[in-house]
Amino acid sequence: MNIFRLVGDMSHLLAIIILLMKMWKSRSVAGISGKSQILFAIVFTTRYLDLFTSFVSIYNTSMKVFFIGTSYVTVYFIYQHFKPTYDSNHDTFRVEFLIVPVGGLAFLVNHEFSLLEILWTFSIYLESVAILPQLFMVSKTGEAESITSHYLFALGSYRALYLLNWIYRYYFEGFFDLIAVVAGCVQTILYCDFFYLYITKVLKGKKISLPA
Amino acid sequence: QPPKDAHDEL
Repeated sequence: MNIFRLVGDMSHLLAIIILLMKMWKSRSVAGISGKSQILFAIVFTTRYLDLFTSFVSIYNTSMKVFFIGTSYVTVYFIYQHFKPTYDSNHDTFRVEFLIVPVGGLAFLVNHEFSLLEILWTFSIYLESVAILPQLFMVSKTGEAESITSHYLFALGSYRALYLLNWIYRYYFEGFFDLIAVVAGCVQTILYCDFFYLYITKVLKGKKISLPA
Repeated sequence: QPPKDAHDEL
């Protein structure tokens, strides 16, 4: 464990808590893409299947349980509990255009041709594009609530910090995972436009409107 | 073969 990965995990945790608090306090899921949240639930489910077979640490296991649990609660909030406030007309990204290519790529490009490893690779590739429905929805609605912007900033920062973690681990531990690094770069690059708007607008008290 | 200490990250 290193500071970059720890801060990254905390940023990820914060993003999830911000989202749940926004939904619970405002009793609304307006502006939130249910499709992205479904993709995140798939990402965690396929990545953490080793939850019961390989123990890394208490921290690792408890975070995995938290991420899986909250991802399903979030999907439940959107499609059941606060369904009347779900804006399905603006959440129209065709996720099959993400899942099929990502599934095919995971089958072809992976570290080991085993079920668990292919599912882990699928999860890594899927996570890199899972935010697209949400960014697409923000561009369609033309703006995002500031709380949603904070959620996106924390979520985008987590994988950016993981890039620093991989640089650290390469030099100090000789650890290098090309699949995770490439997907992490793609994932972080997708947030660049949003990061720019967040820093130039939201931090000055303005609202975000995409496309800028 | 997965990298050393495979998938010890979240």
